[in-house]
Amino acid sequence: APAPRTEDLSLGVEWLSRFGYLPPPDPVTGQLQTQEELAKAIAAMQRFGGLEATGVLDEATLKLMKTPRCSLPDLAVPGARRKR
Amino acid sequence: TTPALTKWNKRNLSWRVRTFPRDSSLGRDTVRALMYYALKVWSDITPLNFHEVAGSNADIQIDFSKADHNDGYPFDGPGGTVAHAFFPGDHHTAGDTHFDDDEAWTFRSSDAHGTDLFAVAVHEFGHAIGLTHISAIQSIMRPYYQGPVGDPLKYDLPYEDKVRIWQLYGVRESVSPTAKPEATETDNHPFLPELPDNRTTVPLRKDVPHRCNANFDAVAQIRGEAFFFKGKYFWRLTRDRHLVSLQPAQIHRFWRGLPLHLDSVDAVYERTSDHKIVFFKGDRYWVFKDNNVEEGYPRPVSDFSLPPGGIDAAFSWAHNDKTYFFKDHLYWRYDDHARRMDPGYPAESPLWRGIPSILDDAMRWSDGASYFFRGKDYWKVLDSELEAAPGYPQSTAKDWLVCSDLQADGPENEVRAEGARTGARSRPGQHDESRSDSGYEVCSCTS
Repeated sequence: APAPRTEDLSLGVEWLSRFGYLPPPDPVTGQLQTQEELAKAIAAMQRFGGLEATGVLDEATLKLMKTPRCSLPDLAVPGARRKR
Repeated sequence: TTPALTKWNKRNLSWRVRTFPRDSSLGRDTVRALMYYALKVWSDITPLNFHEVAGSNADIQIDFSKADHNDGYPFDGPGGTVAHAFFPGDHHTAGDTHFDDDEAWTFRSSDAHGTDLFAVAVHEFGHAIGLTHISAIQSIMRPYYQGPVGDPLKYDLPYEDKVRIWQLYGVRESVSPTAKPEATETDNHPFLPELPDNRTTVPLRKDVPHRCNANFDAVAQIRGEAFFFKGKYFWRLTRDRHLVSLQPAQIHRFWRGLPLHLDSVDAVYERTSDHKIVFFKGDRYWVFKDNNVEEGYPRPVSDFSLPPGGIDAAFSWAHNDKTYFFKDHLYWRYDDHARRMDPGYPAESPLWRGIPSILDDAMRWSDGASYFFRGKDYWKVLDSELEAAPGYPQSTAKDWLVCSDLQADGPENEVRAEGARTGARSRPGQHDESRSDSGYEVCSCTS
């Protein structure tokens, strides 16, 4: 698959963070995520949205990300989990 | 990861539309009606009751906001995020529901034109009562807007959503978890226009009783005003005995929390001990603080040491501050301060001579007298007296409900009589139900 455009990647990372698929931005590394983390988050988003879980930010995934939706996250924000 | 489940501990939840869309084709009444129906979707199948209130203390505050509105969930103009709601809890924003005012909110419009407000509201109120997002394609709790969901009056939740909300609150009495609900009676509920517009009035139902020929189910003095109840309706008179409206208001639209299917009440009175208002119907009673039902009601009338079968009448006698309950030929005396029945009751035949032995209801009034109602008549008993005043019974319709002799005989005479009273001329054979030709307008306030 062709590599996603920079602006799509930026939109994707912001979207995935906002709706609970990626942890909130780290104060040191900013929005930087490993490729593996990003692929896992995209796959989770695709599964939740009823798409094939490829982990690739493809056209169908971007289209779903641009679909009007509720502001609340789909998953609890991982970084917000409390210690036992 | 699924967020921890939160739910309301109470079952009666108030709601209010605090701000309306600014440049929308939907009128305020349409927005309120859509919110009512979207909440009803959930209350139809769970033991939750929603009632609209006017004050600022509603559990579910509904707003139409733009961009950043200081809750951590800024809106982003048309498209993108369209709404959100806060989960139940102790936080002051719990249950609050916000819609993006930049969306083109629609009702009964095709998918291509805007965002269907009812569909989004059902989803958001799901959050407001504790549901999280779910991936099931059929679910209304899927996070993505999926277009209109059809007629609000006929909408039936997908099974996944029913099961999830039942897990939180249980199943509403009278709902079978496996049966598909039948279409509910719609004429009890707010009017939804065929096309979005700015209607501000609700058409009158055909079963509205007429005040001039009714014998009332219950009469009560509440906060100094008189309330006459008949079927699902009531009339209200101010402290100086002016009828607020010639048309009755629907009981459940003012007394928030009474069951919608309640077709009448037996007796109503205001407790002198704490000024709460008590409604009786059959074996059950409800206690209201102002016009909102208290948690935990209905309760059985046995709480008052009354036998099953309910009562005909209840009133608090100013002379001794005791509450009297009447049923057929029996009456009881109750101490509302001590919350117990006085010994020696029930007794037979009313304490007061000259009034009927069976009553529809009774009330004290600010002139110090007690008033007893039966059929179309009433009797007045002066303060501390034990006998009806001379000259009674008199016509309730005439003396309390602004009816003439002619009207008190039947509603068919009303147009002629009111036309005469207001100076308008009625042509023979003319039936003017709206009365607008006579220059006589009727307003009805229900909240």
